Amino acid sequence: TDDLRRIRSECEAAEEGISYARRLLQGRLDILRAALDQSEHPDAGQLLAALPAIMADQGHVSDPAQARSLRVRVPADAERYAAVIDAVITEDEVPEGTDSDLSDLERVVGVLTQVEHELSARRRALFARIDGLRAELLARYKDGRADVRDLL
Amino acid sequence: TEREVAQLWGEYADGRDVAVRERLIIHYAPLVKYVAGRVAVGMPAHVEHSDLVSYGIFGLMDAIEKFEPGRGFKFETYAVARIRGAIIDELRSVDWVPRSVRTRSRKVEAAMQELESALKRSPTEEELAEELGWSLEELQDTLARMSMTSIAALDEVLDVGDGDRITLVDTLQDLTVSLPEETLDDSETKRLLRATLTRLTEREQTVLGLYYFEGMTLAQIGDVLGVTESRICQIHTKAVLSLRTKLGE
Ligand SMILES: Nc1nc2c(ncn2[C@@H]2O[C@@H]3COP(=O)(O)O[C@H]4[C@@H](O)[C@H](n5cnc6c(=O)[nH]c(N)nc65)O[C@@H]4COP(=O)(O)O[C@H]3[C@H]2O)c(=O)[nH]1
Ligand SMILES: Nc1nc2c(ncn2[C@@H]2O[C@@H]3COP(=O)(O)O[C@H]4[C@@H](O)[C@H](n5cnc6c(=O)[nH]c(N)nc65)O[C@@H]4COP(=O)(O)O[C@H]3[C@H]2O)c(=O)[nH]1
Repeated sequence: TDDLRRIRSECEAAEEGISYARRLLQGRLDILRAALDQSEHPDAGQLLAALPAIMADQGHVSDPAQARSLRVRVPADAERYAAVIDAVITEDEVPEGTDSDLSDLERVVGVLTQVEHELSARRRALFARIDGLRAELLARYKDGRADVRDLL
Repeated sequence: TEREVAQLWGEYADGRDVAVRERLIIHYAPLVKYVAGRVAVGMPAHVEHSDLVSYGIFGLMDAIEKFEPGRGFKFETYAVARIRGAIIDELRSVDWVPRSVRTRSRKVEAAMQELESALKRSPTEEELAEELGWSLEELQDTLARMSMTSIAALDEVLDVGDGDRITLVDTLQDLTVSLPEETLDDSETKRLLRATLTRLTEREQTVLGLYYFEGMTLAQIGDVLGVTESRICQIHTKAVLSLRTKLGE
């Protein structure tokens, strides 16, 4: 059982890094899409006012029974993902309004959307693994092979 | 773009220009998405997610204002703490816990402390209900409404005397993510927390252990113990209260 917990903790540490990078990337992507929508006269002030709406999750559902204990911090390996994403964005995000900038913005949005899908796929794979390990642990707690006492 | 961000900070340090500040806010806004998404977990349904995001953006603006570049700290680390703090402070000021639950929860906590010092152990639910003059159902209903599964509910500061601000939620969650080998170099707070946990009832230890050590949801814990989720929610709330009372001694 200790091995099971160790593997699960390692997967969770990796998942924490991926989920952090994914959420930052989603935020970045949604801001760039909003900037594209304002293509005639993109304006930082207008974007700023729209930030709460852009950053919020659509259709957010919070069910306390499905809540799990979560850390809210910058994960240890956050830098690794930041470097990958930075390599994609080669110039300034808030467009100055000329056509050449706009097509470049569309290119960046296209590439970032792809990176976001890849991150989400890796995250889903990690969830499957973590939830599988947790289901096995859950079964051991139910039949007494695992006990909270050995954690305390 | 790392270089451009450093340049923005340089420009902002020079002139505190509003246009530069706006671009810093737009650049770091995704941090608010991350923090607001996680603080929202476990919150009662009536708390609007978009409000948490708005509070978070104020926290980000405050972090940009106060951050001192060049001192060797990562802005993201500082900003995430300030965004989370701003959301929780703002929730408290708008009374996110309904007043009726707040007054009843204060009575439960006071009765808990009273009985704890009289009995020298955690009271049972029956003893707690009797002290309050409530029925057992009334007590369980209040415990369920006090839902302590969200970070905001547990962001209570623990004064353990070593100076820095430690919250119950940080301490409990520290227990979750650390790998078994890492627990050797526990801080005093963690050691105290572990010693206190072993003084709770067996069922409370199980619920806290499965929630914070094993990262399970209340629904999964209900499955292990063969009881409903709302019952687990009540046991979890009473266990956290009991822990808080003991740690406050
Ligand atoms: N409660 C909960 N449900 C979750 C979570 N992660 C994934 N899901 C669920 O699983 C679906 C697929 O997620 P995905 O593969 O990451 O695929 C996602 C992801 O690639 C992307 N996405 C999700 N949120 C955002 C966002 O805020 N901005 C951007 N730009 N993309 C997003 O869009 C895809 C579809 O998203 P949805 O329609 O929301 O559909 C999501 C959602 O219903 C989670 O942490 N909590
Ligand atoms: N083992 C396991 N862990 C899981 C699973 N789903 C989510 N998690 C983890 O649990 C955290 C909280 O999930 P949530 O309560 O659904 O809360 C989520 C959810 O409300 C929202 N969210 C994130 N991605 C999506 C999405 O694609 N669609 C929707 N609709 N909401 C999302 O943002 C919140 C925070 O997301 P994160 O920071 O990524 O943090 C997530 C993620 O680290 C799962 O199936 N198995």
